[in-house]
Parts: sequence; C-alpha cells; structure tokens
Amino acid sequence: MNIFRLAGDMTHLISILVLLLKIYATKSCSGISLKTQELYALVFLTRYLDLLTDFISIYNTVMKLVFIGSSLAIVWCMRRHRVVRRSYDKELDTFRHYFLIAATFALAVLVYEKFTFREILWAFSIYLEAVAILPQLVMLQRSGNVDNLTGKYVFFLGAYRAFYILNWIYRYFTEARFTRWIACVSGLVQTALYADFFYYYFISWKNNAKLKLPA
Amino acid sequence: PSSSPPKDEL
Repeated sequence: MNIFRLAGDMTHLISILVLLLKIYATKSCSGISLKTQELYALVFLTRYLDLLTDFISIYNTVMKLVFIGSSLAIVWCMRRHRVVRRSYDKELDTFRHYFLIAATFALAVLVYEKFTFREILWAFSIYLEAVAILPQLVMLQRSGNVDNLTGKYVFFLGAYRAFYILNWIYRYFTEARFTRWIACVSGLVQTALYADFFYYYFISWKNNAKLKLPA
Repeated sequence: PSSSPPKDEL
C-alpha cells in the first residue's frame, strides 16, 4: 500500500468519524442527506460481498466492516433514532436517488470487467459511489449555510477521492498490471463533482469565514 | 488467460 492510498483511506475514515461526531455531539443530522447515506450503505454492501469469499488483509477486512457498519448505523440513526430523526431536513433532501440507482445499475450491466454476478455488482457499486454525493451536494446548495462539521465531512470525503487519484497515478507507474479503467474513470468523475464545493471551501478557509454556497 | 489482479482497494 502506498502513502496516497493510506491517506485516502484515512481521510475517508475521518469523514465518517466527523459525521458520527456531529450526530452524536449535537444529536442532530440537520444538513445531512439521508439519501446520500442510503446510497453509501448500498455501495458498501454491494462492493464488499467479497468479504465472504476472499481474504486480502486484516486491514482490508476491518476497514470494510467499519464502512458497512458505520453507514448502516448512520442510516439507522437518521431514520429511527428518537431524537436525531427529528432534525432531518426532509424537505431539502428531495433528490430522486432511485434514479441514480437505476441509471448506475443499467450502466453496470453494460460496462463491467467480467460478466458475473459479483463483478456486475462491483461495477455498480463503483458507478453508484461516483454519484452518491449528489443528493448531499444539492442539499448543501439549497440550504446555503453549511454548519462547520457538515462542511468538514464533505471536505474529507472529497479529500479521500483526491488521494485515490494520486494513488492510481502512483500505481500506474509502479505496478506493471495496474489498469482498472472502471474505477479510475468513475473516480475522476466523482472527484470532479467536488470541485465546486472545494472552491467555496477554500475561499471560506482563506477568508476565515463561515462556509456559504451561492444559491 | 486474463486473470485480473485482486481488488485490493476499498
């Protein structure tokens, strides 16, 4: 594992910890898109089916279990927790995420590495992850004001994607057989979606001001 | 012939 990959996994982990911290400390999920969280839960559940068949490393197994467990816990909290669910901004979270699921599944049936059940689900999870942040970004845009922890959550998620791109560049030059087109192209698309958010995040950081997204 | 390398990324 190279340093970029590790940095990517760690920023991904931090983003989830920041989100859990926000929900736990404020007993509120305001500003968080339940739809994005449900999509992530689906992404992890479909991608990590290999937990049942392949062993790569302890690190790999633990991280996968953490991602599945935390995403399910967050969805559970936002839907079922007595206090937390009341702060969910349902009227701002109107993105039609079923459309994303249908479109990415259709793409996975057309473009895959191998025509097997597992590989098609793997491709689906990669495509779905690329666009899963959209309901969250739309929600931030709508509410305009972004609270500190929600802003940091999205920032770390974006950083995770950026580090993965550096990781692929590194692997491309250091490993003879590293060509994972589906993951790399989807990863580029996914990172590009954060560009606008990053722009405003850095401006607010530079000016030491509260993060605000233009309407 | 083409055995793809293991999917070791998360």
